[in-house]
Amino acid sequence: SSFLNNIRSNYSGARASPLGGSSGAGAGAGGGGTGDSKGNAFLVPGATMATILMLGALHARRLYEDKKIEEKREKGIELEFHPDIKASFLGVLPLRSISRAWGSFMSLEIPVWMRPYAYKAWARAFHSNLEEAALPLEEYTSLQDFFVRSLKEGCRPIDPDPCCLVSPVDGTVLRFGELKGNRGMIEQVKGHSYSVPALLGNNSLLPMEPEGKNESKEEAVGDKSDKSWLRVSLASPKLRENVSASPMKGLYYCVIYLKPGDYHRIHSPADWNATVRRHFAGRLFPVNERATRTIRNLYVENERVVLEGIWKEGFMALAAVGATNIGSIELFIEPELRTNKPKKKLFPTEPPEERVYDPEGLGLRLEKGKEVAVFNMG
Amino acid sequence: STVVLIFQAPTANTPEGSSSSSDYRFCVKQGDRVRVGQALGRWKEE
Repeated sequence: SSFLNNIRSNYSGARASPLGGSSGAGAGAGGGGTGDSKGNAFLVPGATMATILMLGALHARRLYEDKKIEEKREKGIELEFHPDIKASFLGVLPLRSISRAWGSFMSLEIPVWMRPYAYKAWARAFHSNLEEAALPLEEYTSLQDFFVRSLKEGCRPIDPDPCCLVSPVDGTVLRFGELKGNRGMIEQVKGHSYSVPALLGNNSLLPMEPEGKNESKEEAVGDKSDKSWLRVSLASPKLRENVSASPMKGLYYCVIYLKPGDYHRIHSPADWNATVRRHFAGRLFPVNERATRTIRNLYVENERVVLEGIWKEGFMALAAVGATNIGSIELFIEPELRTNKPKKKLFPTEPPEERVYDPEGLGLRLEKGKEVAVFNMG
Repeated sequence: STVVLIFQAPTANTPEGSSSSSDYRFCVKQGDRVRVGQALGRWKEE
């Protein structure tokens, strides 16, 4: 409407100008001024409209593509890894700095009267359940504060069965299974896998056994036509799989994706002792469904914190992988840990920063269902 | 954000390819929505 008002006022101004100008010099100056203001008046709304149209077109295209993908999924067709140019472009963006700037912006205090509107809008956009929030909306000072909100007592009952492992987060199960048949590889998406030792770190306590020991049996278990585990990227030596050993029998994995509207605190999946913490200062690629199909070694490249330890059944590791704008992972058992800090090198290759908890004892005790960490914006 | 959980769980010493009730079994499916505290998998104590 402002665009139309501008056109209307300019049009009427242009018509009024020759009538209003009585002196020759004044009329000349006025005429020239009218021409300039007309150009300026059209420039901003025109550019805005063009931008809105372009964004609308891109959004419509994306919705169309997503719909096609959804149709494929309904037909039972598994989506394959397919790198694209847009994903490559993300690699050159300063996503860590962008995320820190985003975190600072989201930490700005919102006026009290505006808070319920802001958080309700967020909840509507990202499908969050506001009824579960522990505090009244007015008490969350910023969107960051709201994003890491805790929940009301009893909202997340912990399964009491001693013979079960519970979900550490709210989210969507992307992948799960046993590592044995995959030689220490987890399929990111059909056609591309990443190495678990690369995810956890070379010093990982992951129980391994010599590769040749049960080779014939492994070949029989695996599907010979599915060679996706072979196609791991060789771009970086740190990502190569360890070919001399494979994980022991009875090692399982579960990958859970948290959407922006999900509850973002991480709880302990069992009673266990965390013995080591590793912080990998990596990239901050998005980790949504599209990114998993287009970016190689997503979880191995991204900023993450890995907790390793022992539970009653053996080894346990929990890797909290950051994403664009959510690169700040806070550990309640180690509040001084800071992730997504500014780096001096553009392409750093430094090893992960490691800390051993209680080297003389059994590590730090984590109780099933208790809060362990939180994903912060920034 | 994403969480990757890797863990050892009970497996029975049965012939390759067969499974036992004491084996760890996931009780979720790919694409399922899970919540904190919900069981991901179970096994039976022998």
